[in-house]
Amino acid sequence: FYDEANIQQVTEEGQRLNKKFVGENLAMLGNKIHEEKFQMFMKEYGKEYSSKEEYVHRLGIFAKNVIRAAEHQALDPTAVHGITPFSDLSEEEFEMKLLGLKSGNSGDSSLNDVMGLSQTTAPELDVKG
Amino acid sequence: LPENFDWREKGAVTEVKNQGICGACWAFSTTGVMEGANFLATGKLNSLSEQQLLDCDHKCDRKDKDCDSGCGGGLMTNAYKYLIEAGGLEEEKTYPYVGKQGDCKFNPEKIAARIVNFTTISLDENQIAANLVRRGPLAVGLNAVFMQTYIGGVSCPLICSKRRVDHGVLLVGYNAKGFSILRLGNKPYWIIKNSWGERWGEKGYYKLCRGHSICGMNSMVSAVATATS
Repeated sequence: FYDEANIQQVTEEGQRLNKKFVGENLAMLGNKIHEEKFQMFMKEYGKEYSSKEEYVHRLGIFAKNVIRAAEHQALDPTAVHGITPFSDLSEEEFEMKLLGLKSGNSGDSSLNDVMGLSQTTAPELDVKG
Repeated sequence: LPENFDWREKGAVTEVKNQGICGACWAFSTTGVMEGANFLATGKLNSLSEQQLLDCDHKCDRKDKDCDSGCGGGLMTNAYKYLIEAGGLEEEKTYPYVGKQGDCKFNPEKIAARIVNFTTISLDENQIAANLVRRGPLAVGLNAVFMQTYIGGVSCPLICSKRRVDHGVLLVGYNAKGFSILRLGNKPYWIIKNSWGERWGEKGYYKLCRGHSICGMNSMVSAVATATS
């Protein structure tokens, strides 16, 4: 009879507790949604993890990458961003394991120097019309 | 220049490959440009060996001292220099990809494609298009930050550093019209072959908007010429 639906505490302490309760439930709901998506991702891409700890670790990275994909979607609205085969890799792992072009932090001018651009650039072609 | 151009339709591009968990994009970009140039020179499309580059190419850039080091990364231009010295590349079937660096097992008698020369291409995107049409698919470096989450469509990020060029890919064509739902219009784009398998992106390909030097795609472009025999 005296459940939360019928009686709501309106004192300061009650509001604080209510906010905490709502926050915790939202976080749990968020984690559940992420875990469901993660399990679909594992099935889709045939992913297996060696231990429960590794599973939890990858789930955490996956959740961050879901948020990152939403950020990318906002920054790159003409493309579609979302869950890919690399959604269980951190940014650092992605760079280390899937990229691999050296001089990656150079500016344009030094890249040109690396390539010896001034010496070997192809002659200009006619592109009119 | 043609309005649209795609080397895949002309048979100059091999199937999408998969580098696995190995930082060997530079080797896949190198074999891609060699495969295309060899097709132009001989009319034959041969899938060439990335593993030969991983195992045998340890060339260093003379200025920055960056050396090609298998899954640890490399540069396409270093690889061209190695190939000129070594004589050429074996085919994929004689020197297959295993995704980790091992001992060099290169056999000069099995060379399938020989490089004669290489060149870099200017920063101008019209020149890049003209050289693509004339010389075949081009090796390109770009900033891959948006590629980890890319699924499809024309990628045209509002912010993408042109300086942090960290991924080697293959430019195979361009298109004048790629429909954008957001803009309810068409955007011109580059067609880029990646080496992360067919399950990534648009069947292994990336569409990157054209005309904005986006993600530094114009800063490290190169082509090769191969021998006809």
